[in-house]
Amino acid sequence: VKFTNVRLVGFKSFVEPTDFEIREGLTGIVGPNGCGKSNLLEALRWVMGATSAKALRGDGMEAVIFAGTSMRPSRNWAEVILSLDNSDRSAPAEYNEHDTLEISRRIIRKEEGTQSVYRINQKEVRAKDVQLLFADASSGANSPALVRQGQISELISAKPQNRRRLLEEAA
Amino acid sequence: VKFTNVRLVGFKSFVEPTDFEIREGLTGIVGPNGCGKSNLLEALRWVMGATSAKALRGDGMEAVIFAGTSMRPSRNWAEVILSLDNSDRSAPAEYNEHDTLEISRRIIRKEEGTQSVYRINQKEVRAKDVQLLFADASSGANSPALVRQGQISELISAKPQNRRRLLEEAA
Amino acid sequence: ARQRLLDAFETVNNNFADLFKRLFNGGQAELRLIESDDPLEAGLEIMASPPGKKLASMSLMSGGEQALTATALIFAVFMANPAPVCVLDEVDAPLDDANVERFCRLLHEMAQETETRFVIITHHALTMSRMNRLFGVTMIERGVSQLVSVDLNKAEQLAAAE
Amino acid sequence: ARQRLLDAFETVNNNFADLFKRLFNGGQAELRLIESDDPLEAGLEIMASPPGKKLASMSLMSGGEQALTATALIFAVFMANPAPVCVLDEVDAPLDDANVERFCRLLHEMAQETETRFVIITHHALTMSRMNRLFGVTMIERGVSQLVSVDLNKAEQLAAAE
Ligand SMILES: Nc1ncnc2c1ncn2[C@@H]1O[C@H](COP(=O)(O)OP(=O)(O)OP(=O)(O)O)[C@@H](O)[C@H]1O
Ligand SMILES: Nc1ncnc2c1ncn2[C@@H]1O[C@H](COP(=O)(O)OP(=O)(O)OP(=O)(O)O)[C@@H](O)[C@H]1O
Ligand SMILES: [Mg+2]
Ligand SMILES: [Mg+2]
Repeated sequence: VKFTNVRLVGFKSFVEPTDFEIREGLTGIVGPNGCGKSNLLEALRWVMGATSAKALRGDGMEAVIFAGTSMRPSRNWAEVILSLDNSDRSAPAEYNEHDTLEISRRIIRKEEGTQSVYRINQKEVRAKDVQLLFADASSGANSPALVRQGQISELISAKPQNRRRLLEEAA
Repeated sequence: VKFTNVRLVGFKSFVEPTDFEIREGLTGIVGPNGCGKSNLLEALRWVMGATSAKALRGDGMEAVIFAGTSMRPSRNWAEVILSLDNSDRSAPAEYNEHDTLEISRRIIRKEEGTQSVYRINQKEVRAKDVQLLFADASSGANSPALVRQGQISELISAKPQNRRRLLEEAA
Repeated sequence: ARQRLLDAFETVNNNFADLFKRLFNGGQAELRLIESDDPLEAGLEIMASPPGKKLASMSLMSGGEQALTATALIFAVFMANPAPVCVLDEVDAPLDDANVERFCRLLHEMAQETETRFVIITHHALTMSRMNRLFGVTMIERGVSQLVSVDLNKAEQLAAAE
Repeated sequence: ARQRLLDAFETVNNNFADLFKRLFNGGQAELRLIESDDPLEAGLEIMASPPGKKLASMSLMSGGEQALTATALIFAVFMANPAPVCVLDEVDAPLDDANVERFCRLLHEMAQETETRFVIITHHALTMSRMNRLFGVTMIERGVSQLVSVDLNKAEQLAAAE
């Protein structure tokens, strides 16, 4: 499978629907401090099923919903849609008949709390199904291929025991 | 007192006697990765009595002695000499009659282990005397004014309890 | 001791609020003692909002914003009791050019206010151009460091070369 | 499970030794399992020596050398099982220009070997110049992010502007 696009709607500072194309080779992302570059990586990890509060800045899942500014009201939902090109038919069996896979995650703030809804090609699934889909492609939200800002420093100062867990990702 | 010069002899990668002048205003230190810039700061903290193995890279005091290269043999001693200008006579009483203060620390590798010898104006003193001298000038080896590489990241990820200790430096 | 810590907190908090504004060109920030009524047991929480953004815990800010905020805090403690020398080892690494510009301007202002001598270790071309002088560290012979004076114009060559 | 970890260690260690040489233009590095005979309980120690320097624990290297070595390790794990996309958020922050040059060259080589699509978040002007394309993130309206295509020549302006 090839990753082709990440669409953000109301995710953190990306309140307007935004298409982040993932093209071949090397794509650079640039911009001043605080403009939203790391939020793009967080959106990708989030739609792939990331759940650890530590690795996603913020004290809870609600932290990903656009919180408003002095000029715009806050929102009560956020959604990220990941598009995959499956023309090489390398997806897991139950999704392998489609040329394109669309994985989406939407979170809605309700009175009783927040709720994440996952879909693969419009069909509602569990968080686990999305996580397993990417585990097969060895590219889960916690894969070594997604290096968060500061993660290199963490690896340098990590205890040897914690560093060994990196190997377990490869095993 | 004003800091005027740090002289390194056999300290880490500065095997040749090197004078690091500290002049007024802003002095920039530049150079490629691994060329020795942070070693300069470590030399300053070391001569001021730094003892924490964590804050001085290396598994022991011996780590500061030039360890040799394929072209040069290792050494068995290292010394750093700090020169202070005391023309404003703001030094502690017992050293305040001199225009210049010279604080030196030498470490020698002996069969029974390594030994640090401290001197102030040539007279041998204890590590404690040197630490107290700088405590008076609120500029000890652990003062907030000496910011090690990565210390900003440590402060950001520190537990609130550990951050409070920074305040205790100011109190 | 408890009172001294509270007085220090007061001073540092005021410095911090002011230095944050100078580094961010606006916005606001404050320190809070949390987790305990006893200041000797409390934790230090940092709340900040860059201009146009909401006040929140520092942990929600971007990498560069966090670094600049932590720098404001270190300077706030420093200004409470300025030392004769201040050495900063690559604190500007995560900052963009606009923030580096304000960081250097603040260094010049502090140097004038306190007579402190500043030593700034950096890889940032813009920081180098704002210094009063530059020293370069080289390893012409492998594993052996040498200190040399650097022409402010030659600076970028040195930082890039091997 | 124990054997799988040992096999993974073998592969990653070989990748690591090779990638380190490519990033440092020489030298040597190796991984060691320590603190226990049982690999499932062991710790991972990193030994490295840049060209001309002695083999020692990574903790004795300079900040930039540690970052480059840790990057070699992350890539070593990645190459054992390449994912379709790889995102690196400011891993080049502590590197000088010479190391950034080699880092970018390695990225191009990996992209060709694995067909992985790379996304590199950076403030480094040199890294920007080595990308196939650039996207800029801006906040023209405060607190609201927008993604735009960036002319490779306009890159440095964008990174510096507010
Ligand atoms: N829920 C939210 N709603 C609105 N804005 C948010 C939300 N969460 C985070 N932000 C904003 O996003 C900004 C952080 O963006 P991000 O971390 O992506 O910056 P960055 O471009 O990576 O910067 P740097 O170069 O400093 O790392 C913060 O300033 C914050 O105000
Ligand atoms: N005892 C020693 N003897 C000889 N060389 C040493 C010794 N201790 C450290 N070194 C060398 O000093 C170098 C580290 O220098 P330093 O940390 O000052 O680099 P730096 O200029 O700060 O680099 P960076 O920009 O990556 O932070 C290491 O490469 C190491 O080989
Ligand atoms: Mg970021
Ligand atoms: Mg350094």
